[in-house]
Amino acid sequence: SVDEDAHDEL
Amino acid sequence: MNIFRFAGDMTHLISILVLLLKVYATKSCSGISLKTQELYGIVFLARYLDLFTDFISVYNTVMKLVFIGSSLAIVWCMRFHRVVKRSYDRDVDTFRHYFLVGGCFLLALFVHEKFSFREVFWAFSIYLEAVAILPQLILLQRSGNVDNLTGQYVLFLGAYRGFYILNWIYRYFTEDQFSRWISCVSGLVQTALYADFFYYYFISWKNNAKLKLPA
Repeated sequence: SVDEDAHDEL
Repeated sequence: MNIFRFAGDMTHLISILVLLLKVYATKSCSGISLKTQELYGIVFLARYLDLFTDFISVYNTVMKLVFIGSSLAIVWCMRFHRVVKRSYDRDVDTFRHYFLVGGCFLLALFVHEKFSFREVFWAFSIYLEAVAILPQLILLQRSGNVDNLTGQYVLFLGAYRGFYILNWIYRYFTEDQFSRWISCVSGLVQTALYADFFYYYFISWKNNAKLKLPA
């Protein structure tokens, strides 16, 4: 699950 | 995902493959700073704490595992591999990198997006990555001549964050609530640190000469 502030960049 | 970020990730991956090639093909780590490799290991471990809790995509998870695995493998090789560790020159790799770790962690305690365990460690990893190349650049200046693979490793490693800067500009103009100022400012500092290396690399490429950094 991806919470809203997950960092999507490596 | 946009083309700039993908190009950045691929450039980063290439830099790691070039480093692995150098160490495994030549069984030597001459010209490589163990301290920079250790800093990168800390960067990835601190940044990817959410590796098992937040699933973004297969690509994201695989790349995180590759970055963590490769940085720890290089550190292991330079410290413990029977043949490789002999070529590690401790006397030129003298940067006191623990100050960088302490300083970046202190900064992250004060400057972060949210005061949570994960966000403080994420900001710490961003700040640390910006300065992680310093021991490597200092070592190259000390050791004078730079072998091709090491030069290409540093070149790609520096270029990848440059692509990320284009990615942030693109996202700023295409996404309404996009604000990654911690990454942007650190990414600009990180890329700026490579400026003189890029200059001397370009000069050596133009003159088709061996890359030499002035002491």
